[in-house]
Amino acid sequence: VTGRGRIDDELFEEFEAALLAADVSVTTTDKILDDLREAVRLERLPDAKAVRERLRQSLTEALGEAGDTRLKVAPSGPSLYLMVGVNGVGKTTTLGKMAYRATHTDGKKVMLVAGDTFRAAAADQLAIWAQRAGCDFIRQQERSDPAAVVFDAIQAAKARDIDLILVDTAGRLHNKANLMEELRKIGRVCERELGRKPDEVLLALDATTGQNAVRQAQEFIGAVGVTGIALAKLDGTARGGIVITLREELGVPVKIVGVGEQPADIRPFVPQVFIEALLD
Amino acid sequence: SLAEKLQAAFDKLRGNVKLTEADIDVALKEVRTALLEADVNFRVVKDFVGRVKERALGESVLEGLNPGQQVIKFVYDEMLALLSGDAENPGQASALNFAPKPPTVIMLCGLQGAGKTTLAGKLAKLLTKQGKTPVLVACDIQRPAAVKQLQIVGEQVKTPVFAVPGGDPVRIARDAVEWAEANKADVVILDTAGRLHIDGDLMTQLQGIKSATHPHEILLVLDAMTGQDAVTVAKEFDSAIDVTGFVLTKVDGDTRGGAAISVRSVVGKPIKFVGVGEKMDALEPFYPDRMASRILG
Ligand SMILES: Nc1nc2c(ncn2[C@@H]2O[C@H](COP(=O)(O)OP(=O)(O)OP(=O)(O)O)[C@@H](O)[C@H]2O)c(=O)[nH]1
Ligand SMILES: Nc1nc2c(ncn2[C@@H]2O[C@H](COP(=O)(O)OP(=O)(O)OP(=O)(O)O)[C@@H](O)[C@H]2O)c(=O)[nH]1
Ligand SMILES: [Mg+2]
Ligand SMILES: [Mg+2]
Repeated sequence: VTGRGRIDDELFEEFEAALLAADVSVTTTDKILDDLREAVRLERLPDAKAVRERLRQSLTEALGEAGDTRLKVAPSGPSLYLMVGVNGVGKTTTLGKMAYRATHTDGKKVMLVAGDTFRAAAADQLAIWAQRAGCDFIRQQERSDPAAVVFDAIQAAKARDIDLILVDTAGRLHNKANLMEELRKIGRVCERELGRKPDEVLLALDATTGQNAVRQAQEFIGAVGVTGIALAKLDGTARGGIVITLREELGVPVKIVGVGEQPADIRPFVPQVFIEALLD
Repeated sequence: SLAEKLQAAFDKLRGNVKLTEADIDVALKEVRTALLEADVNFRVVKDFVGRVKERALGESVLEGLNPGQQVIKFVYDEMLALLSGDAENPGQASALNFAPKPPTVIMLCGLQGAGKTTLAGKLAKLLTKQGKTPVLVACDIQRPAAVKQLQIVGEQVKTPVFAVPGGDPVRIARDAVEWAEANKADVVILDTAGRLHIDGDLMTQLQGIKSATHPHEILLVLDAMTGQDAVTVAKEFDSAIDVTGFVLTKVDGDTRGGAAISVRSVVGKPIKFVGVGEKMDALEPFYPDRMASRILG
């Protein structure tokens, strides 16, 4: 008895429970554990401690290369990040935190764009974040066409020498065809006015979301392309394990993590830290 | 769908009169996967599958059904019983509790972004239609523009909004009830700030709002796309403030909604309504049979 634990069915049941509880999908969990059993055999892992370490390693690898988590910066002119996602997941708050950090820490000239022209007090909410960040802010009347707001914002950004345009959009369920079409239109306007695709299209995801995150990602990727995930509310008890599935099956990396409601509550995504918390 | 998967699994067993334990185990593995993919909590799935197995063991295959259909029927029946709480009249479960003497106080609570403020407006509209005179209360004074959001919602549903700039949520709630009594508003709808169940200070604040207003309804508002965490959230809120029911929101999405089973079975309180859109009329009573069919895909 080494005190490091036996490798047996009970150990693998413990792993399975941890992964499922973290919202890792059944398919991904089965695949990870099958690969792990194979690794135990091929690598002659000696005890539970070694298997646990191997699991940690394979999960971290599944989340992608270190470079994947960096936010892209345009070679010249303003960079544009488009924030998209379903209702209430944390788009506006995440964008506000990003504006705050880019302005205060990175010394950039930032413009926040109120692309949500639908929901009650959406622009007012973003306006408060622009005040906190001390950055530029563009809004139009409620019910105006969001694509028109984005068009005007890009012209203004070029005129005002803005480094970073952060575009907020209305929450929309991915199964609503008319709303996804509206998003496509916003994407087309960005592309036309920038002369290239947005530098980042961030899909905001609530860490408490279960398997539906896969459906969300599929539809948003199809509509406007997704370059990264902003995983919000990771300060709760949900572990957000579905992002492992999203990386493995759809190739989308997590780029930012939200850990609270204050301006400073934002972190770059670090796979090791994420997997550590997941397996705890 | 699960029904199709079970059909396929059982196709080779046609003509059997009794379900053997081996047959049942094959079927239950499919059921387990389907429920996990529908976001039912994995411990709840374990108990659920165990109960279905007990029912299925030793039962003869019903006339006209093959074993796959038989198992589906057991699963559906078990799920329906769970979601309706074996209520004599399932429709009864979604009725709101009103105070014997007005005003009735309804407190909405839940995680950030679940849909509380939107629900507050929907409830006000529904109650107005039922001949009541509700008032909306802005107890969220921390989220940027939260009060303004509720005020706009109030305008949309022609309901007064009680708000105190820079106030304290517990005092606002208490003062709102006094205002309602003085102004003959017979329902007080308290919209509270989204909070984490692990935030000690904010959970204490919620308990403070409860003690100050003695709500007749305490509704935990839960996003239908919530995954495994639903059980933890529901248990923590329930143990802190003893909820009277749940409202599942964003059911107009395509999430299977397994969180409904998880919270109903672990906390044992009824799901009263479902939110089915962003507009103020997008509120429906909870129908257990519709939810069961949806979860089973
Ligand atoms: N605890 C916690 N709360 C968060 C986090 N990010 C956002 N929130 C809260 O979640 C709620 C919803 O955030 P919003 O930024 O309004 O979400 P949204 O996606 O813009 O919502 P819609 O525009 O209505 O679709 C707010 O109460 C935020 O303060 C986070 O990382 N942690
Ligand atoms: N499609 C759909 N959207 C909904 C539903 N209920 C709420 N929403 C949307 O979800 C988002 C969040 O709703 P809110 O009412 O602001 O949520 P909240 O719980 O008050 O958020 P916090 O106060 O920040 O905790 C908004 O975009 C709403 O329009 C629903 O049933 N269906
Ligand atoms: Mg928003
Ligand atoms: Mg709210």
